[in-house]
Amino acid sequence: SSPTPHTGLDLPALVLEFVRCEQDELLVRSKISTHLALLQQNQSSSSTEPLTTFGLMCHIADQTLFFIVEWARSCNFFKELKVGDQMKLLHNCWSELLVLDYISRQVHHDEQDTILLITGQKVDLTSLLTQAGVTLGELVRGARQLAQRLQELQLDCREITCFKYLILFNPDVKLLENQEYVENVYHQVSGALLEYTLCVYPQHVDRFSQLLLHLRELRVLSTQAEDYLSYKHLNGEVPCNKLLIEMLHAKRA
Amino acid sequence: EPEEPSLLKKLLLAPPNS
Repeated sequence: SSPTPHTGLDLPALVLEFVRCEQDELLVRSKISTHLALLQQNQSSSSTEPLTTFGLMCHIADQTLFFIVEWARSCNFFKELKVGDQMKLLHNCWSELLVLDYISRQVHHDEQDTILLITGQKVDLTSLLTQAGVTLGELVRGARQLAQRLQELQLDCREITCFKYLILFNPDVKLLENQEYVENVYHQVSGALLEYTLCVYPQHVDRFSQLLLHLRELRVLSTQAEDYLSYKHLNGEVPCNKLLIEMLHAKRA
Repeated sequence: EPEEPSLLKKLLLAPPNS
């Protein structure tokens, strides 16, 4: 739904293939919303503590992770890997894909004073920052600044999709059985994104290097988010979200 | 203590569209 340049240009086939494999955002939104509604229904009918805002955010992140895993499994490149390598790649990049999912939604969300959740709900930014502590406040502001820079760049949905593959097939992940294959996929995606930017934005010759710079900023943010989640988990404030906790442990191990 | 089975591994090994 994001503004994507309508072009008669000859776009890299790989980029078009990536976009074709994207999940239906509205389907994901309805499934996660249904899950949360059931969760809150169970909460209200049982004697357990009502979910805090942070607890709800953890459930949303946990559910989003399920869809991220489902997306990865649908990628042809990913299917070529054995499950051991698939796990290592996802253990490595889960927080970056979560942060990218959040930020890319803000890039195409036109209201400055709210943030848009994957469920379609909007959260008032001022009240969130008022409730948030120092660390979470810094995280939300950092994400917002990055989203604004990507908005100024007019990042489009095809570039976001390429980001996902560059994040998933990270050549820096060690101890892979098929290291060479992952490096090869990374370089193929990187080349396709470069070709795409030169083809669609010829007037912006350093667009590709700017995109890679923002990808590094996203990685820094995701590490900060992991640190925060670890801290909250140690305080016993993260509800029992199996997948989210497993990913956190695997990355921190 | 046997390690808890990985949920991620279960998801990755599940039949497609499960």
